[in-house]
Amino acid sequence: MNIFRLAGDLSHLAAIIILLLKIWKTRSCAGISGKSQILFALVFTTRYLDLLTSFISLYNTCMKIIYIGCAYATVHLIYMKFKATYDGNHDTFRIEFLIVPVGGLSFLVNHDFSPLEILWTFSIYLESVAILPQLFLISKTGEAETITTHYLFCLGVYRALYLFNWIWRFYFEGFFDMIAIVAGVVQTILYCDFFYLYVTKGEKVAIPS
Amino acid sequence: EQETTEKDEL
Repeated sequence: MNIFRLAGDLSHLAAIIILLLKIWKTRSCAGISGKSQILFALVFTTRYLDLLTSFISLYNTCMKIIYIGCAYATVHLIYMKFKATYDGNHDTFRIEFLIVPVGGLSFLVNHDFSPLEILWTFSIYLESVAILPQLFLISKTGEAETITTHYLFCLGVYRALYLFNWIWRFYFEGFFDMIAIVAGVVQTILYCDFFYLYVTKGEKVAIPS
Repeated sequence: EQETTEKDEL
């Protein structure tokens, strides 16, 4: 565990909690893509199946349970509790266009052709593109609330910090995982456009149509 | 060829 990795995890946690609190406090999930949240729930579920098979550390186990719990809580708030406020008309990204190719790729390019490993690979690939429905929704409505941009910013920071973590681990531990790194780079690039808007326009992001 | 890595990252 290095400082980039810890900061990345905490930034990820902050993003998840910011989103949950935003929905809870405003009693509304307007502007939030339920589809992205379903994808993230799927990402955590398929990645953390190893909770059942191996123990790494108390930190690791706790964080995994928190991530999974928060992801399902968010999906529940969007599709059940505050369904009336859900922006379904604008949240029209076809997630099968992500899930099917990502599923195929995880069968073709993985470290080991075993069920758990393929599911882990699937989760890594899927996470790298899971934010696309959210960005698509923002581009359709043309704007995002300040708090939503904070959420996206924290998610992007988490990804960028993980890149530094991998550089650190490569130099000091000789560790690298090519699948995670390539997917992580792709994911970080998806946030670059958003980062640019976040910095130049202040927090209230409006994407020119 | 890299072996299956330990999944200590989140």
